Amino acid sequence: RARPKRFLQMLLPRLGGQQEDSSGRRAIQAFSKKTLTWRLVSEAYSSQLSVEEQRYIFRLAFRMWSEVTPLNFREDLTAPGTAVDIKLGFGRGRHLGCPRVFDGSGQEFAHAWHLGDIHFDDDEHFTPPTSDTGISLLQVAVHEIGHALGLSHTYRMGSIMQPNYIPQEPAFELDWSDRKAVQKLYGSCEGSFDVAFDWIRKERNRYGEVRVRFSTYFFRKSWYWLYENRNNRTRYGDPLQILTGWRGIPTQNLDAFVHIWTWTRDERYFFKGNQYWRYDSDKDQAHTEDEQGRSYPKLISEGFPGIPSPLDTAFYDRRQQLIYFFKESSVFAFDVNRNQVLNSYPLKITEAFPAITPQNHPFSSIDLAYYSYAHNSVFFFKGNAYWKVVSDKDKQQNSRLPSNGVFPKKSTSGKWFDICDVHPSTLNM
Amino acid sequence: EKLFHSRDRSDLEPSPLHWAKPITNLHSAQRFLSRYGWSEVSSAWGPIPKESSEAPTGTTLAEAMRRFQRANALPASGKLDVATLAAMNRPRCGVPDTRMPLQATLTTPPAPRTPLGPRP
Repeated sequence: RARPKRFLQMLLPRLGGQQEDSSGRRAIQAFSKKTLTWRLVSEAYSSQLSVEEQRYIFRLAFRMWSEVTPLNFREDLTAPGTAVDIKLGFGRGRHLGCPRVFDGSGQEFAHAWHLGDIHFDDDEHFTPPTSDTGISLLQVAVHEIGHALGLSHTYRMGSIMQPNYIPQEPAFELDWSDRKAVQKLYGSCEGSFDVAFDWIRKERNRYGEVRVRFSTYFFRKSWYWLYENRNNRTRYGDPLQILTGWRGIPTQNLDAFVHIWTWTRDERYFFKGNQYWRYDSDKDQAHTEDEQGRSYPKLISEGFPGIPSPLDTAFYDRRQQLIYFFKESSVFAFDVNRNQVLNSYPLKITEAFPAITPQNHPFSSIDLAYYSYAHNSVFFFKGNAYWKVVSDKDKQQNSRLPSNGVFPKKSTSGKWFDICDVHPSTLNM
Repeated sequence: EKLFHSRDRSDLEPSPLHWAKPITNLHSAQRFLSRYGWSEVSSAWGPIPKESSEAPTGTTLAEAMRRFQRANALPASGKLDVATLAAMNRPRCGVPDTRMPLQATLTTPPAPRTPLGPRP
């Protein structure tokens, strides 16, 4: 009974579907919830790949969209079929009660219903991502999911939404324009962060010269992203779990990171609660003990006397050789050479870092203080916004700016793009 | 079984009975243009139109052909030539294409007048 009913529903005007605006143009509708469920229908498996391979490929395809949108996708094997948002299946010719008949091998390889199901023509030779023959099931799935989400075809070079199948490199990804197209429907990724820092790496070139490189990382809850500043996006495939990438430190909800970097010191510390850990960048894991044999983690009160805990955030000022620790509405300036808080501190954050525009300030409980080598500036983050701190270069350009002043807030997602959560079930892909 | 020789079945060939009918003539090209939204004739995102009268004809057909040719970076002759046939026979998604404006553009086209289709 369900198939004829669905067919008739398709023919009837869809309630709450595409609506016309005053000019008669149809507006694209989008899913209204953040977590969408999907299922590969058991009576519609492909005859060409193992079920596990098919499910893995679809899981990866959904995850690729999740990496660039506020949407999460969860495979649902138990709910009633009508409760699953997107159902996928393979068929030949007349299939799955669908009014669109597949044409056999060649030409049409799949189709998708707006906000609905996805069908693949099993007469096509679908292959896994590792194959260089046939039609990549992953690529087709990403394309059809784009339709299900509300995207149309485009002939723009490089877009995954081109109507014709174009063999891509095995490592095809969603480019800037595809991301922005889907974000027009679902918005950009927002959210606060726990920790962010530029991780310094020293390398020697072939002449033996030491070169310094940095990688930008953002942490939130139990996962992290590497942010590629020159590409305006995160590394493909992120986020990853802290547990797998950063050994020996707490696996979630970090408070702060500080890199004390002077001519004689190169020390990296993570903070959580009343404790801190030192990270060994050479061994790529946390130190288990210091040079005197005392074990990590240590108490903040012992390593940084006068600093309260738990902290909101912290950053290291290389020029002054001070660590600024933030807690609620106060900031503490810690002299790393004298190992003590400066006499004039703590201060109100608004006093130490005054607002340039009155009342435009994070005020207290800052989520994150981050010094960016890419932008040569300190940034304060709170919620979905950031405030840039006046730098030496800003001062040179405008001497009237207050030292350590805070510029008006801006949206984080407008400067660091597409730092998106994924569904926890896909974190280990 | 379908014939193959490689362990990974990468050389698997479908039976000729399962091959899609290629687009070889004006009639099938007309249906293609209608099916994928290139003609002014209604191309409901639903069952395949069986009646040839639903396909574009005459100047409508030529204009639809030109639109398709422009979108595919082909000479916009409005005539069914070898290159246009080849473009029509390329593997593709079954969802209708968006309507292209009269001038070719490299920007993402606006929302289609032909609906992608309500959820079945």
